[in-house]
Amino acid sequence: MTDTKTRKWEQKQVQIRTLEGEFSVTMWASGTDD
Amino acid sequence: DKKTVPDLINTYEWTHQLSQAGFIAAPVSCFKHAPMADSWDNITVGMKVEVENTDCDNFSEDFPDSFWVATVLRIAGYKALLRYEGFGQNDAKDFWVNLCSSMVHPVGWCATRGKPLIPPKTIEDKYKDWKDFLVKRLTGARTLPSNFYNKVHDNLKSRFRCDLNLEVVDKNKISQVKVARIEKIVGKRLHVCYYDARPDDNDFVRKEELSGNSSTENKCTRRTNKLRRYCQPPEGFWCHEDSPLIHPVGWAKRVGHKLDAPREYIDHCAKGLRDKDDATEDLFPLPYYVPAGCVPFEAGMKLEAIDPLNLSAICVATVKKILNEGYLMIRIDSYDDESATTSDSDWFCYHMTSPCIFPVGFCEMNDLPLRPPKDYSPETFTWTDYLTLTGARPAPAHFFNREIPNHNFMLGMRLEAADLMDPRLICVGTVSRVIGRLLKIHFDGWEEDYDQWLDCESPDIYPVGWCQLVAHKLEGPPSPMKN
Repeated sequence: MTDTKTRKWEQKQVQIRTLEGEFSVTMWASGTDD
Repeated sequence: DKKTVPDLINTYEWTHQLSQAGFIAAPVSCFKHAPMADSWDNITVGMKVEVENTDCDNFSEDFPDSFWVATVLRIAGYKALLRYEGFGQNDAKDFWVNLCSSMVHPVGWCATRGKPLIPPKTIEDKYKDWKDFLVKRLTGARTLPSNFYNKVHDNLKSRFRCDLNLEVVDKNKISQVKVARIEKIVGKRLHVCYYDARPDDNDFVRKEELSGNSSTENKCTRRTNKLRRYCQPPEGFWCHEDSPLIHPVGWAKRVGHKLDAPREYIDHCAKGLRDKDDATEDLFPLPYYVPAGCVPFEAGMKLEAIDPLNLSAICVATVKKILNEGYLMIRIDSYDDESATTSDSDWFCYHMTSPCIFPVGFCEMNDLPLRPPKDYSPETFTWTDYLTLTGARPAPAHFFNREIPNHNFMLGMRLEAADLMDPRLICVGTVSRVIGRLLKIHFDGWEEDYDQWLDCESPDIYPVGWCQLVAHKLEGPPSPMKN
């Protein structure tokens, strides 16, 4: 999904690892991944 | 640790200044030639990153290094003030980092390397459920793209390589270019060595070889001597790869500029031949195309120009010769009489679109001091009388580049700038005036005599943190003790 306001930001699932275990969160990353 | 590199010993750290009231760094996006400038607007306050957690037990067999999430609180050039997530309003462990350094990672980086996030000791008992806390804090927040460091790395690469030959303005005779070879590249700044360089060659213009500008020669020598007390001895000549002082092999012949080169080089160029180590045109910024016969300037026209030998002065100047492709040879009228110098040795080549040349009246219109011709004083000089006396025509205002980019530089902004009288030195500086696209850069701690007028798109100015990023030494303000 892309931020329609700026078209610069992309929503992505980010993996987090803690001592208790691993989970994912949804964050925005600036759209330079391509 | 870059500080252990011999070249970086005593490099200046901005850290103690960054948090001072009123400190404003020019944003990275102002410097088009700087790494990441085109995407820096995406780096924002509130962004989350993963960084080393220094608030932890020194050693754990299971986890030799510890990481945690931090929030960007402030941005100053490439530097960012970070606060570990969970500290709330507690600023006790806030710290500045260079966002482009390998110590800062996008959120998610640790998991991809199997490293768990470990909360800092100060807050480890603050929450029972860190997962719940992190989900709340991170969901919907912004972070760096996962390829951020690949981008940084790509952005740091020079178009040039060592051993390439090119034509460089001769620092000892500014009216000619000289064949030179690239010796070293640091942060897209090229260390070039003239083909006939002597082992003791220095960056600053040598006193006995300067043609008629005694104030400049003393200034260069004085400053270099001051700095030499705590710097390595200077060698060779430095300039940025986008500098207008460097040109591809064959440029001088093409535009009709004076060239100092070995016989075989001249023969080589005359035959249109190229060597594998010759820098070609595609490596240089695209020149402004001026069709033959479309240069409106004429020899003898008067104008105002930044003195290439003393960048703190804007001077009365004369167009001496028209070269091909829109290049002009210009002479500063305050230099010693031409008859007293070696003919045209102090002419300097500016392109007709250069932002460093101005129409007659530019200084007056902007309330700037104008250095008058030799034997005139600023109090008595008037353009009207001078033009009448010399019978010269002023170059009309519409001949000049009047475009003012939306550059966003503002008075008081801090930056890092090359000292163009000794360009191996990058110093801490401040924007002290903004006139359209023209910036006056003041070197912190030095007298105003050392200020430099530079264009807002000059490749010789950099954001705070650039030197650290490219591993170039940064010269701090001179300390009173050392002076």
